[in-house]
Amino acid sequence: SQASRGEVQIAAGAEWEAEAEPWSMVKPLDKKDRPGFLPPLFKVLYNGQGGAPRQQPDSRALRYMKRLYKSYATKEGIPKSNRSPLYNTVRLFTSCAQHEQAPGDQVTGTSASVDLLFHLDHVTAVEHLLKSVLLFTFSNSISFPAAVKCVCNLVMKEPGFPSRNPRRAPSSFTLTSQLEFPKKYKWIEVDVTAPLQPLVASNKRSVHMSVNLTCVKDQPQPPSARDSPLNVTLLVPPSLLLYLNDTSAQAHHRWYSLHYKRRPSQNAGPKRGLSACPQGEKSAEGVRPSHHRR
Amino acid sequence: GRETIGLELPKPLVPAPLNLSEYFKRFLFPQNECELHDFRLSFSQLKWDNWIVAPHRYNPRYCKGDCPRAVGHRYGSPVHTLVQNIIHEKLDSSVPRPSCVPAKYSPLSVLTIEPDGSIAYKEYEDMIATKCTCR
Repeated sequence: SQASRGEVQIAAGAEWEAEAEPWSMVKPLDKKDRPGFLPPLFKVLYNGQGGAPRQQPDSRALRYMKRLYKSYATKEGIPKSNRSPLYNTVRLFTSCAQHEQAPGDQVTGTSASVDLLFHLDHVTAVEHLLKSVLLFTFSNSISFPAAVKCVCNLVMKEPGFPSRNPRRAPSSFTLTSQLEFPKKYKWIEVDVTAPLQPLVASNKRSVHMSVNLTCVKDQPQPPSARDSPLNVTLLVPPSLLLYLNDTSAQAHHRWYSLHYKRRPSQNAGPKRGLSACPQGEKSAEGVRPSHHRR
Repeated sequence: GRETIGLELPKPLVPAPLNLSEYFKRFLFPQNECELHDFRLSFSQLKWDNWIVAPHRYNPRYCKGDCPRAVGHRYGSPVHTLVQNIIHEKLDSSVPRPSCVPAKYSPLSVLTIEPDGSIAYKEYEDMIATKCTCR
């Protein structure tokens, strides 16, 4: 009936309003909203803590992220437009438990394979994975030639599964380029999006893998016996870097502002002047202007 | 001042030179007009620098000042603002005058340390006021 449909619309409107109200977080979060859902600033306003005590991050990882921040934002924190508009979040995780499985092999230049466990508790349900990278750092004692080719052997495991028989066949990745940083540490990124995508999408809270790296000089003629492979020693176990798109209302959606000059929240914003009113009236009253002259 | 008028010869009433900008300033646009102000803070003042690594300085800016009576579309204000002003002045002063509030914002990039020691680069919407309006 007409009345019930009206009620339904009002209810729907109220429901939408509640959902759309990002500030309605003052109410206690229900289970599905992981703590990470609240941007840190609101978390402080909400529970009044000046930031709960935190584990100190790995200094090399912090140095890498500070460098990433400088390339993505100005000193005042204004995002630069020089990066892909698709992601608005980058998270770096250091492995919380790793132990060497098999020692490295100087002859083949293979680094020791390490067992890595990453806890992804702070990846929230609204953060969608776009790209994932293992970040290897080397000490400056290694003088890489101009081009180097590394092969990364990666075995994904079920967390908590005995390391003797990993659940999945080993998958190896060939790295063909090296990222040169003018710092004393060299960083090498290995794209591991493919094996990680299903885990992050299914909200897995931890990722367990073992990895080793073999690097040889990248030269046109096949390496001869005399070419000793590079002696690669992993300074620290690799970090895991996730490039995500945070789809929550508080996150900045650059691709949205690129396409639409005005975001929904700004529709209530200032009209350019009287010229905007007739447009507003038409859309507001939904009357056809042809036979309603103002 | 009655006697002073008596003493002096009546001067010809010549209007003072019309200073338009003075007139506008005095009658149409109040002295402390609604506009954007800076407020630079560092997260160490809030004792948040143990988890917000960057930026070191943050200027959220804010809007402050009186809204002129004839607001018109100078502030991008809807006609409702003028109506509210008239109600306040002519009908019921308990209805507040229009307020000076932000109309547009820009995002902010932050680098934070999560409780488990992982590091996050995030961009948040609407963290810096960039334009004011009267509403």
